[in-house]
Amino acid sequence: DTGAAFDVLNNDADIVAAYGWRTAYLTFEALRLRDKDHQSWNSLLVHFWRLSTAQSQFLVVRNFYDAVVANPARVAGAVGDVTGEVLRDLFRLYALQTMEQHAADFFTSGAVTTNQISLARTKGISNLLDRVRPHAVSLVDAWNFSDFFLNSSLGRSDGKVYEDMFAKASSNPVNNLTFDPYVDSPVLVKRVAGKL
Amino acid sequence: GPDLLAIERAGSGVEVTRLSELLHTRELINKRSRVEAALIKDPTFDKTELLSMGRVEKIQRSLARGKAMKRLQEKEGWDAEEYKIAHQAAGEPTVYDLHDGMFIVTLREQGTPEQHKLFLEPAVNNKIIGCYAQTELGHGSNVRGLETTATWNQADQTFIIHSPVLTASKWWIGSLGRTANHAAVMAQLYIDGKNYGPHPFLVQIRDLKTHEPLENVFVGDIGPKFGFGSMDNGFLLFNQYKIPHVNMLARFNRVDPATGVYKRVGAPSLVYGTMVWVRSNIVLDSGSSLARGVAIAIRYCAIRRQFQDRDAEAAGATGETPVLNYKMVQVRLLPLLAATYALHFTGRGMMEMYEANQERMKKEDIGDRETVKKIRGAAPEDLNPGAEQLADLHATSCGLKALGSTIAVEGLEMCRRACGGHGYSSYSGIGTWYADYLPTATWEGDNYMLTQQVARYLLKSARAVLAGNAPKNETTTTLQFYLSRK
Repeated sequence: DTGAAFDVLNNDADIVAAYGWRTAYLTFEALRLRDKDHQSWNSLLVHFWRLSTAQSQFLVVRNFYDAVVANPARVAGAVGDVTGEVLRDLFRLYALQTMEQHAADFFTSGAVTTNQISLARTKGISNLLDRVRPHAVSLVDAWNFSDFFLNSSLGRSDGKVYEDMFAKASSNPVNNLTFDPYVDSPVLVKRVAGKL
Repeated sequence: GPDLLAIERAGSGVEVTRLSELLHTRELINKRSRVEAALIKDPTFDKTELLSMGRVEKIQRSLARGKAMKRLQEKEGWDAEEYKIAHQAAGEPTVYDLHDGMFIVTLREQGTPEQHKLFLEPAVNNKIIGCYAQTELGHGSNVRGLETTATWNQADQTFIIHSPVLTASKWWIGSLGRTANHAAVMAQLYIDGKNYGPHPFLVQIRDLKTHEPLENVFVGDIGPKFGFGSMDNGFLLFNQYKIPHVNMLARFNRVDPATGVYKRVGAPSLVYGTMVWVRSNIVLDSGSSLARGVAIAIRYCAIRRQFQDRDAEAAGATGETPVLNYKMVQVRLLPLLAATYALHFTGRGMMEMYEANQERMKKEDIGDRETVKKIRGAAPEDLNPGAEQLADLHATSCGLKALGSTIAVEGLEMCRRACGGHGYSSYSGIGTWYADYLPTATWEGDNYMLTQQVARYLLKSARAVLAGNAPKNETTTTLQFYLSRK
């Protein structure tokens, strides 16, 4: 019913296969251009960049699939059912969003139809954003970055964004300079001891 | 802020601790805590003033931090992984990074046991400080185009290192500008007027006591740049500078001092293995590098309230909407959040492949000498039939390095902009990190250039599939499946 080689909206394994199909299509197209049409290496560089990107995206999607989708029991054993399902949503979100951004390649290769791309955009990705959104903060917490490591007012783990922004601004060394704004004065600026 | 993040955390069923352990392992998490605790106690690693420093202050501070980190490593007994963690947590590169990351690796990989005793041991003990001088002013990633020469002088059994033209000046060399007193220099080897291509030479460039440049060596820092302000990147010119025979790194190639005859003695496929290892690490790091920006942007966008949702307003709701609830923000940040996990698991898979291949190569002695004779300048898949897996790994590492670091670079900028006006403040924590991460898209192979390596490998695989003599691996299986089904 999908009208294409793969059912990327309902089958995670088909998503991986669609990425592999697109890479193979681009490879044989490049081979034809080089070996049969005898196009110069230089003229094919842009095609090669597209081909390499496709191959690497295939590998990323396949590795992500192997890690979080291929063996749900193993993942659930490691992180629990809920987290396992969220990881699978992340897989679908990454794979479908990347597919949508490179829709022309997938469509041209026959891996998917335009209707599938349209559905991925309007329903698949949008629904996945809704599903991932409640877990976004927890999913970044899991990276386990300390505040010392991040050195960020906006990304503080305790959420004290505005307090920290204000404290850092107040204590920044420019506030320890005394300005002489009068244009006739030879003194431009000097440091003074003391704080704002 | 605090309440809002607490609400976010309470609303999610994700088991953060278990997920952290899946990503990093409990052992690594504990190591991080221990290392960061040691850094926080040392005032040298206080980050308060870093963001307001100019280049000159940054370099001075970098030297102090680098020394302090090496002393801490000794005091705390850190292993290599803990030392790496300390570097990442410290927040900026130090002037010793290329000594640790490239100079020592080059000596280890390309030196003979005798040279290990002479050079590697003092380097590991920081008695000599070095850098890896390959890139030249007129030649970036094209090692074959290098112009620095190393001419064998049979009369006194020395090599004469020389920079014949301005464009032969070594350039962009990390840790060379002010720090290094030695350099592993890539130069074109000439014997009796014949060019044998680029080879590595160990060259002392500064006095070990005064730290002044030695005679006929012109060396210095190349100046300010985009990011990496705490690193001294150097230039280096030689004027007919003599070095002893033992200073040619001779694990794979050597010149017989008695006869002046050039010999190959090792398996250069192992050098490709090092490149694969470096790129595999870049792939693995790209996930966490991007995650830094994503963590900041998502936490901030969960706290930040701005405007009111149009439909909610019509329904009578009051108050501003969390920025992260807007679809236009979600569609920029949440796929990047997914990408952090995707890249991390890919990097891990890549490292596993690399380690499996190294084990296999050790067993099979890949790079046998019969084949090695033929392969000056050859690609890894041409080395010998047994190196096919290395060829697959080489192409995979090139493509994934390019894709992973591109996703991270572009994603970090997306995160910064998702933070609106505050994303421009250095206190956001993204801008400085972005600038320091950005060169990853260029070093270890420019991301656009690298894609040719992947394409070349895929074309070769496709030809083999059509000819019916393809080795069995994931790439050829995918191509065969396509041919059978299209």
